[in-house]
Amino acid sequence: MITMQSIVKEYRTGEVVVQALRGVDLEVERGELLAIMGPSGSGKSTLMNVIGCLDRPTSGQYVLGGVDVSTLDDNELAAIRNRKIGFVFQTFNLLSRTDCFHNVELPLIYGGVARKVRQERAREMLDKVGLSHRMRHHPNELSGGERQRVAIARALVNEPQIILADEPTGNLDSKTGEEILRIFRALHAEGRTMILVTHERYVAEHAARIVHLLDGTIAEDERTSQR
Amino acid sequence: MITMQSIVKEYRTGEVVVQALRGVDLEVERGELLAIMGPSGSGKSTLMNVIGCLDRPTSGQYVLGGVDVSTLDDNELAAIRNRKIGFVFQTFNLLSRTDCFHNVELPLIYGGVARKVRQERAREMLDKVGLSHRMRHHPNELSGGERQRVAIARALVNEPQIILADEPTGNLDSKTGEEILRIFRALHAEGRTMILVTHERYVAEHAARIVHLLDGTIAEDERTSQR
Ligand SMILES: Nc1ncnc2c1ncn2[C@@H]1O[C@H](COP(=O)(O)OP(=O)(O)OP(=O)(O)O)[C@@H](O)[C@H]1O
Ligand SMILES: Nc1ncnc2c1ncn2[C@@H]1O[C@H](COP(=O)(O)OP(=O)(O)OP(=O)(O)O)[C@@H](O)[C@H]1O
Ligand SMILES: [Mg+2]
Ligand SMILES: [Mg+2]
Repeated sequence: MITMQSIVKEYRTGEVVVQALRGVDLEVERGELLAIMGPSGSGKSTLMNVIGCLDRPTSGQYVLGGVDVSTLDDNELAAIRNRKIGFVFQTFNLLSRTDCFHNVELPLIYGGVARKVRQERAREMLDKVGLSHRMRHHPNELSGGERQRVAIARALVNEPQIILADEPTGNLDSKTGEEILRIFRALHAEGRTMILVTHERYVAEHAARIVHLLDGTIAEDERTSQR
Repeated sequence: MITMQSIVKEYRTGEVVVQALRGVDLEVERGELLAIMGPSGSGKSTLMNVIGCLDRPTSGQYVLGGVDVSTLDDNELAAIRNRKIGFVFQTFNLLSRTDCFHNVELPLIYGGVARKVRQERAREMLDKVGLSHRMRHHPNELSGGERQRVAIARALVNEPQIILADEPTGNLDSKTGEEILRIFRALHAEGRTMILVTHERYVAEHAARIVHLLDGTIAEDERTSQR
C-alpha cells in the first residue's frame, strides 16, 4: 500500500536548513495498523504529512497504492486526499467560522454525497465521538478534547481507505481516549490501513507494529504481539 | 492563597446555556502543588481560566492572596496576571508573527525588565526547555511539542508566584515530558504555588494532591503520598 525509500524532507528557515526527515525507508501493507512514536521534534508529523500527500518530500521515492506520487500534480494529490485518506491533524485544523456539524459534514460535501445521507452520517459520527450535545457549537466554544473529537469525526466520516491520526488522544482523558480507540479499531477491523502517531504507550499497544522515529530516521521497527 | 466558594461559570451559545462549572469549592495553600484531572469537557480549563483571572465566574466568591477578585477592574486583573501568574495554555496561544525568542521575552518586556537582563533570561529559559536550536523559528515552523515548550518557557520566564499549566505535556513524549516536569518541580521547590491540569497519570503523580473534576464539580479531592 505504502512504499517509501530514502525519503528526505528539508525545511528552510532564513539561512538555516532543518532536515526533519533524513532518509526514511518504510513499507506498510494494506490493512495494517501501525503506531509511530518518537521524541518531540523527531519528525513524526512531517512523516505523516508526506504519507498523507499534504507535503512533498525533498527527495526519495513514495509509491501509494501502486502510484508514484511524484508523478501527480496538486489537483490529483488533492483528489487522493479527499477520497482515500482521512487525516486527524495534531492541531485539529477545524473551520472556526462554522459549527461542529458543518465541520464534520464538509468532506461529504466535497465528496458529492446527497444532502439527506450526509447529514445523517455527520450526525451519527458526532454521536459516536460523544458530541451530539455540542453539534451547534463553534470550535472556539468547545473544550480542547472536544475539538479534537470533532477533528476525528471529520476525518472518519468519509470512511476513507487510509486513516492517518497524529496524536489523536493528546487532549483526552484515558477513558475518552479508549472510546476513540474503539472507533479506530472497528474501522481497522473492516480492512482499513491505519497509522497512529502517539506518545502514549496505551495507544501504541493497540498496534501490532510500532515504528520508533529518532532525529528524522527510523531507529527501530518493533513487532509487538498481535492485539 | 486561593479560596473559592460556590463558583459557577455559564456559557451562552445561542439559546443554550452550558454550565461548565456548577458550584466549585476549592482551597489551595501557598506553595502547594496540585493536579486537576477529569474527563474531556468536565470543566478543567474553565476552572483554570477563573483561577488565573482570565475569566470571571458567573457567581460565587474567589479570594486570591487575600483579595476578593470581584472587586478588581480589568486593569487590576491584568496587572495580577502579568506579575503574579504564569499561565501555560492548552492551546499554547503563541504570537505567530514573531519568533520563539521574542515570544518568551514578551512577559519581561511587559514587566519593564532591562533589555540585557531579559534577553539573557529568555535565552536561558529556552535552553532549559531544550529549544536553543530553534530560537529564531516562528511558531508555525515548529513541531507541536516544540510550540508547547515555547509556551511553557514564556509562562515561567517571569518566575511568577503562581503557575497554572493546562495539559503542559499533552504533545510531549514521556522523556521530554519528564524534563519539563523537572523544571516545574524545581520552581515549586522554591516555594511557588502550582496547579497542573493533566490527563496523564505520570504527571499527576508528581503532586501530593489530585482534584478530580466531573461535569463541572469536584467529585474527589485525593491526597496522594507526598512525593
Ligand atoms: N466559549 C464556550 N461557549 C460554550 N460552551 C463552552 C465554551 N467553552 C467551553 N464550553 C463548554 O464547557 C464545558 C467545559 O469546557 P472546558 O474547556 O473547561 O473542559 P475541559 O475539562 O478543559 O476539557 P478538555 O479536557 O477536553 O480540555 C465543555 O463541555 C465545553 O463544551
Ligand atoms: N515549517 C517548518 N520550518 C522549519 N522547521 C520545521 C517546520 N516544521 C517542522 N520543523 C522542524 O522539523 C522537526 C520535525 O518536526 P515535526 O513536526 O515532524 O516533529 P514531531 O515529531 O511531530 O514533534 P512533536 O512530537 O513535538 O509533534 C522539528 O524539529 C521542527 O522544528
Ligand atoms: Mg507532531
Ligand atoms: Mg481543557
